[in-house]
Amino acid sequence: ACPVSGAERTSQEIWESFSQCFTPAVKEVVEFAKGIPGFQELSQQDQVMLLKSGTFQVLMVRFCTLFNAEERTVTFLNGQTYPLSTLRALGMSSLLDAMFEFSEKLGSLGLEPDEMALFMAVVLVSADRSGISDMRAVEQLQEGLIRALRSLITRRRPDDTTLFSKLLLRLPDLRTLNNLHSDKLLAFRID
Amino acid sequence: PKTHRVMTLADHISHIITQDFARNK
Repeated sequence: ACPVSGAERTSQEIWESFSQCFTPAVKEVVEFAKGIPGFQELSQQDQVMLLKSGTFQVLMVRFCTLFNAEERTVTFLNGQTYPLSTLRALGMSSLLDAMFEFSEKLGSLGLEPDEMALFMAVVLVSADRSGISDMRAVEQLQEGLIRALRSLITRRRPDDTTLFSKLLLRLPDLRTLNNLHSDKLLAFRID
Repeated sequence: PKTHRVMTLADHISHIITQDFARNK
């Protein structure tokens, strides 16, 4: 839904602050993807396709740490923190609720930064594949990244046999988040 | 003056990605 809020200035400010953070964050996912071993061996078309279908999900993982479940606040990448109630007034409440729930579940797994980065790589190459020309190459890339993630996690936590599967169970959550919210209308101010 | 374009999040992401790859061709 388009944002509606009494205090016109604050909602406008919030949208601008969101838009200013969002575009660079998308560009950072593109740079991140180019750093994934093997990603740039895919055809340019397949790289673009995976990024178009996976970037929103990678951002959801990345934004997890910005959602503070206890205090019900969200901190944008520019450091500004907003209470959930203020953001609800912008009409994104179902996305916000889903994000709080998702970030609580992922946060509870206590991943290290490098494990989180490898998980984001798996998220990207596990994105929707309609439009992919070389399916085999994408599957091989995905298998390699999942193997690397499993060995990193099991090496660090040999006695925790459930963490890896709990992590993979987040993939369908992300797919749902993506399908429910990435096609929502959002106003962006473009200079 | 700032132009105000309405688009979906998915379209906004696609737009940025297409621009990036076009620029780095």
